[in-house]
This record gives sequence, structure tokens and C-alpha cells, in this order.
Amino acid sequence: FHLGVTPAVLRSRYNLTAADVGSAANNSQAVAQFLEQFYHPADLAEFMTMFGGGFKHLSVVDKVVGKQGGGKAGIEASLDVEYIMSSGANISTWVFTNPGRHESQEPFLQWMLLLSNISSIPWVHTISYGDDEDSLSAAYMDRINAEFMKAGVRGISMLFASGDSGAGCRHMDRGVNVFRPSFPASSPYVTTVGGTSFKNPYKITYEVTDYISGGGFSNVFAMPDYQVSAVNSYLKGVQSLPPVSYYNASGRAYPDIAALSDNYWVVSNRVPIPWVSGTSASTPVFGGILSLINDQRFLKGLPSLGFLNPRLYKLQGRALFDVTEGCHLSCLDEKVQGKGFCASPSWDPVTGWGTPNYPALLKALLE
Amino acid sequence: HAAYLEADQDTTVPEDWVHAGRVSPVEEVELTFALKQQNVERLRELLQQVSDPDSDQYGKYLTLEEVTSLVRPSDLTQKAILLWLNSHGVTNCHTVLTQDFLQCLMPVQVAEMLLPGSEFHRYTRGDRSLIRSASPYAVHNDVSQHLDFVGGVHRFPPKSEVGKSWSGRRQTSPG
Repeated sequence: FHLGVTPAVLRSRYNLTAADVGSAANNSQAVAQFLEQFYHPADLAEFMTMFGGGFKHLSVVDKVVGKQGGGKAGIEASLDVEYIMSSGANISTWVFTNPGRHESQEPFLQWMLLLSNISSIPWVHTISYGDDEDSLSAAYMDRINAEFMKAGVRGISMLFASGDSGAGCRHMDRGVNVFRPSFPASSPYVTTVGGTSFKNPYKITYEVTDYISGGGFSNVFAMPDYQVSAVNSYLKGVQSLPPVSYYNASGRAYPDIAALSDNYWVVSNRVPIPWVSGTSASTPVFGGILSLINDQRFLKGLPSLGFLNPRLYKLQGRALFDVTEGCHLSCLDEKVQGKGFCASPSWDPVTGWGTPNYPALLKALLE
Repeated sequence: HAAYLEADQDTTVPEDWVHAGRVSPVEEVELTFALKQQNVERLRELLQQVSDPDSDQYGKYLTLEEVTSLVRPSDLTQKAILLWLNSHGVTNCHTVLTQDFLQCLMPVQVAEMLLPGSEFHRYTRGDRSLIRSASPYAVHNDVSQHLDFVGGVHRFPPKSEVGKSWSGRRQTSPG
């Protein structure tokens, strides 16, 4: 029985023992913030005092890149830092904070520039940020993809939240609706994280889809080779699909993986807050787990995991808890009535391959 | 002799941003020029190789310096862009290690001459204020082929980062 998701609940569900904490010297992880969101060091310290019992952890961020604003902390920033440092426990953590120091700057772009300007940056980055794909130009997205490729060839893992609007909905002319993918979640060069809930919200049970979990198919980027087989199996095997006019079945499909995204406890402005939800919670949790795996790889003299997807899809779901129940939301219209895609055995566009079973995932990714 | 960078011309102002007037010609804007990179296809191939566990290149990552050697814009691109900026008196610029982005500070009146068609206005949302142009920009024909886009002209930040949906959204109860 529990009263919401805390580090102890996550570590129990994903089979992390007290010994599963970082120890490699050169390991590091990062979260990035782009809006007027700031974490407060005192919140992190209080969070770890309240919820960090039972595992070795750090209570201080190692490096803040960018200028933290004054004033109140943001829930988003508190959430990211508190949870990446709970699953990726005892691992050096950086915070990139880019509110935009000039009114004409684009904070997301500023962050991309920083990555191209620092020789030694953390191995895992988790980012809870996205925009409607249809609001961005192809030239811009292509170039951002090139920036993700630049990070990938350096061995850096980029994890993006899949979004909190399910398949999304775009209202076209003449009353026609289509699903609305989100970018960078839809980029073929990042790993996208969806969300789940406990079957029984007050017990550590198996997981079902969180109906807000973002997912679907890109209208801009073609399906990359690494996922063709998995996605086609889903499209052929699933019992029911939304009408084909709502999505581009040949596009990059996302998310790739998932983690719990519902009912978190966060400390913000020194106040413990319950019921915090969204894929911005699941993303740092999965990022921290990848950092733990990097840690073990480094101790064995292996390189970092880098861009995970080609390897992840070869695992075929091995080492992950498959999520097979529930659907996410979409357009509220007569045709789909708010229902988007549904989870199914193996990969699906709501929870990807599923959620991490740490010991099994560690074993698979150390091979 | 200006060419529109047509692929980067989404000029929609999101409904939640309120127009707060034209920006003074002497106010400064910082624009980000995304210079065309070289060897992007090779970069894609390398990413595939270093990320595929079945490849003998798996895990053989590049340093930032090696990435720079691969994607750095050609000398022609860099010269064309710098010449263009200098000809407008824009000299307060800095680049990144990979040399594929250039950020320059300039007065609004210079930015509008540099990017014909652009017109910088201030927009606000809550206590946040931004400078953007709601009209499409062009660049000189000689430089359009050397640029992917110019940042800081059109794109508004999304309404919120994904997440932040703590609630109340679902009234679940045990049993």
C-alpha cells in the first residue's frame, strides 16, 4: 500500500535494490529546462530527506549550466531533478536552465548550441519539452535532427517526454480531425518516453497505460529501419485501430519506452505536493535508470549506451515490463470518441516496449 | 535580390501571446544563424554504425572535435555569411565549437534590413515578453543556400513544457 509514487515505490517496482546506485567516476546525467522554470536546491535537499531513505544518493546538483532565475521554483524543474537523482541515484547531475536571457532568443535552440559548445557533457539528458509538429517548419526540424545526430555519435543518450495529450488532435477544415504528433518526441534520433499508471493506484501492482501518454506517428519523418518490424507487427496484430485518415502509418512511431507517470510526490518551494503527473515524470525516471546502466558499463570498461533505439528494438521487449492494458486519449469526435491507440503485447504507440525491469535490462545491456 | 527561406516561414502568432507593439529600431535582438552543415548524410550513417550492436563500430563514439571536422560548414558558407553580416555592420557575433551556428547581436533596424520582410514586434504572455516577427523574412540570394534557418524571428515557445499536468485530473479511489 502507498499514498503516491515516491523514490521507494519506483525503486521497488523497477527492482532497484539499495546497492543499485552509481559509483563510476566519470558518469553523469542531466535535465534541461527551457521555460521560466527553476529548481531550488533546498527543495531537493528536503525531498531527499523525506523520500531518499534506503538508498545512497546525492542531495546536491553538481553543475548548473545557464542562469537560474530568482523567485519561486517550478514544479516541472523540481520534478525532473528530484526523480532523475532518485532512480539515477548517487550519479553526478547537471541542470541546464535556459529561460532565454534575451527576448529574441529561443531557449530550446540555446540549449542545442550549448551541446555543440561543451566538449564534455553528461551521458544522459532528459527533456520534458515538445511542440506540435505541424507548428514547426521542416527545415527547422531537420536541422534539430542533425543536432540530435551530433549528440548520438558522441555517445550521448537523449530522452524526450512523449507528451501528455495522448495521440493529440488537430482540427482541420470542414470538420475533419487528425491526430497531432509532437516534436522532438517524433524525432527518429531520440528515445521517447511514454507514461503508465499502476493498475491499483495505491498498490505496487503491474502497470497499465496512463491515458495521457503521448504517442502516435510522425507526419514528417519516415519510419526508421530500427522500428519497422515492431511497428508493423503492432499494426497487423492489434485488435482495433483508429481510422487510417487520422494518422500516418508509415511515419516514425513513438514512444519507444515508458515508466510510471501518475501520482508522484514532489517537493517544490519547500512544500511536498502529491498527485503530480505526466510524462515529464516518467522521462527522468527512465533517464536515471539508463545512467545506472551506463555506470555499470563504465565500470566494465564499456562505452556509454549512446543513442539507444537501434539496440532497444533489437531486445524485442526483453528486460522490460510489457504494458498491455488501456488506451490513450485523442480527438473528441464521433469517429474516434476520444480514443487513440491502445496498448497491446510487445511494442505499441502508447507505452512503446514497456517499463524497465532494471536487473534484466542491465543484464541485456551489458551483454 | 532576396530569396525567402520558404521552409522556415511559419509566421503564426499563437493565440495566447498578446501583441504589445512595434519594437524600437534601436533595441537589440540576438539572432541565431543556422549555417548549412557538411556531410549530414555521413553523420547519419555514423550514428547508425555506432548505435547498432551488430556493427563493428558499435560504441566507437566521436569526440566533439571529430564531429566538428565532419559537419563544420564549408569555408565558402562561412565566408558568405560573414561577408553578408559585415556588409550590414553586424560584427558582434559568436560561434560554437562546431562552427555551424552563429549568434549575432544587432539593432532591430539592422535586423530588418538584413532580413527583408521581417518586422519585429513585442508579444507578451503573463509576465513573459518576447520579440518576434509575424511576417516572413527573406535573405539575400547569395546567402540563402548557406542557411538552414534564422532563429529568434518566428518561433514562439510552446504553451507549456509537456507535463505539468498534476491534478485532480482523475478521480480514482481504491476499491
